[in-house]
Amino acid sequence: KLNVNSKDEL
Amino acid sequence: MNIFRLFGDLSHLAAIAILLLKIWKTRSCAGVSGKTQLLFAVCFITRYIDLFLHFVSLYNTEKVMKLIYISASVFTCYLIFFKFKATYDGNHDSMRAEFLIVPAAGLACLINTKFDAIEILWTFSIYLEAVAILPQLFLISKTGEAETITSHYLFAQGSYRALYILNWIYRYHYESHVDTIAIVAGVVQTILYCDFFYLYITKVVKGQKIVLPA
Repeated sequence: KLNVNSKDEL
Repeated sequence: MNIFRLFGDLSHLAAIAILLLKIWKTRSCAGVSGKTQLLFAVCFITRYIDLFLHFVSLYNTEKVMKLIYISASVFTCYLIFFKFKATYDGNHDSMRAEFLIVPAAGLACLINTKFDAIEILWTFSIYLEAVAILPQLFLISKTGEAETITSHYLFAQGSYRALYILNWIYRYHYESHVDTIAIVAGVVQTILYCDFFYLYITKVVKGQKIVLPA
């Protein structure tokens, strides 16, 4: 499963 | 972290630094859209709201970068609307920012990953960032030209999200990481710069100034 939008980007 | 995201963030930092230097050195914000800078400040504050909600020790570069983005963009707005207000070209900076903020807020409530406050704010920030440069591009089309230093600012600002697209391709392929909302908004954002990128590469690189209509 694609891990969606982990907020690890600026 | 991959090379594309690293250079993307560096390009973003460079854009912010170039603009600050231009305003500070020339003591003028002529040719700079105050509305775009306000929209960017709103983007950073709504996206990094977690910095305010629970204090985080500045233990990693990401937190420091977030604080740099927020403080630099607020300081830029201060320079434009207060310190060098006399040089602010309000007549040409006439695109209605509400026409960008309201649809971004509405869309963030309709299309999001999770319907909770932080997620909606983050989504709003992503959508708003995609169109935040429009008042600046509008101002340049009204004045018919852009100072060379402002062109460099725009090139760095546009390159940052273009590099992020490469980062997302990389992460999809190697980390099977996908964030559809950020990707779609990032592609729209980068497309808005295409016309400018063409002018920048065909003119500014040769030492000419950008004059519109091209």
